[in-house]
Amino acid sequence: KETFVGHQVLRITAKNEAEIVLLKELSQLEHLELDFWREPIDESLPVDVRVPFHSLQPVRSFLAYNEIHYDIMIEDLQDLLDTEQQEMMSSRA
Amino acid sequence: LQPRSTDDFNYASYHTLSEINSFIDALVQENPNLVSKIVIGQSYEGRPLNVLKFSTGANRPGIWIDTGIHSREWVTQASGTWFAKKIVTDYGRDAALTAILDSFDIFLEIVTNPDGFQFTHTSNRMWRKTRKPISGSLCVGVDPNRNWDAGFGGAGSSSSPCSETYRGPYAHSEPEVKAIVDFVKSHGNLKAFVSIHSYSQMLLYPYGYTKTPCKDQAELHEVAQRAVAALTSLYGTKYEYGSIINVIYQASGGTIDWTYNQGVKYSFTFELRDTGRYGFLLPANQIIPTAQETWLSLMVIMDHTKNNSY
Repeated sequence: KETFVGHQVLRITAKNEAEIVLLKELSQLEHLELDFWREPIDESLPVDVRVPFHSLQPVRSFLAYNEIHYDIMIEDLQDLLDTEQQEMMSSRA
Repeated sequence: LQPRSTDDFNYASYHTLSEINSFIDALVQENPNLVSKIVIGQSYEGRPLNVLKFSTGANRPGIWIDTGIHSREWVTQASGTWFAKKIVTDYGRDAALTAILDSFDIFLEIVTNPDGFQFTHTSNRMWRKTRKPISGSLCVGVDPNRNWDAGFGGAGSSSSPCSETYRGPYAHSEPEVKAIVDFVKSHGNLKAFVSIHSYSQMLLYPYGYTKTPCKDQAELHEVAQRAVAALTSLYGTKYEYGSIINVIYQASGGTIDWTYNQGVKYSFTFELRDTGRYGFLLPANQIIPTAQETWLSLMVIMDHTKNNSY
């Protein structure tokens, strides 16, 4: 079973079209294995991206260097998945 | 342990595929004069594509609702289960729903992508696509919301099998999609088609593959406006609404673009609740509020469909 220990989901709020373009470039970097839950389309819409643990540092650096604002929406994805599983189990019980 | 009846089913919890299938069978058994199960095909891995048919008479026009074509969007399958129970509970009690069911059949496909859904429960909670292997690639699966023959292969879909928006080798290549295509064509009298996704709080109508407005845009916009107002009235959840390409992005090969082009005028797609904290992992305590508010907007769409024959 695939686990997501250390994966974070970032909510990125681009403030202009230039930042959207940068985020689209980020999404093309396949080695980062990013999973865009909400894609960079327009500055009016937030961008949510799941970042594997091994890509956190480069992604954060990219965002900081380009002064693109983000919040951590999910601190550790696996924690949330474990909670979800526990709730399902207790519901069955 | 299986619930003894659909009254015992916990609607405020997420459930496995087998639990949902047991729920479907129980609902049919408890309501034989209103509900039946039809199997419209098989998934790639051979699972039945179950559709609940709510009907009070023969030869009726139909309203289609599907939930969970993207497997990781668990709140959609959970909402679909709640909708099914709501229909049998309200028929004969709620005048508006009773009037709808007295002239229309409602078809509800709760788990539109059962292979993907099963995979999210057993192997990868974040799986979105179907599970059909791709010839010549190590990557698996197609985005079933890019696989329809409506601008297929255009911008807003990917030709890369490893992409989450991979469109597939050809239109309707996925058995889960082809089964709905065959059903819509063979039925021939669907008047509304609603495909439910999560998450970003939107109610959308065609088109996604072109900026050209659909010919019924003014009417669909007005219906969407009322549907969203109804939804918001319950818990204050704010929705955006409009055409797919204008509100969210260009997306080719999408479900409701195809159904609209087939003549199903009232074609809509939802993106359900976004708390801003959980994305696809919406906590189970949000299931019922999400389903409740969505139901209000579904009622607006179904009621409008009933009152505006075409």
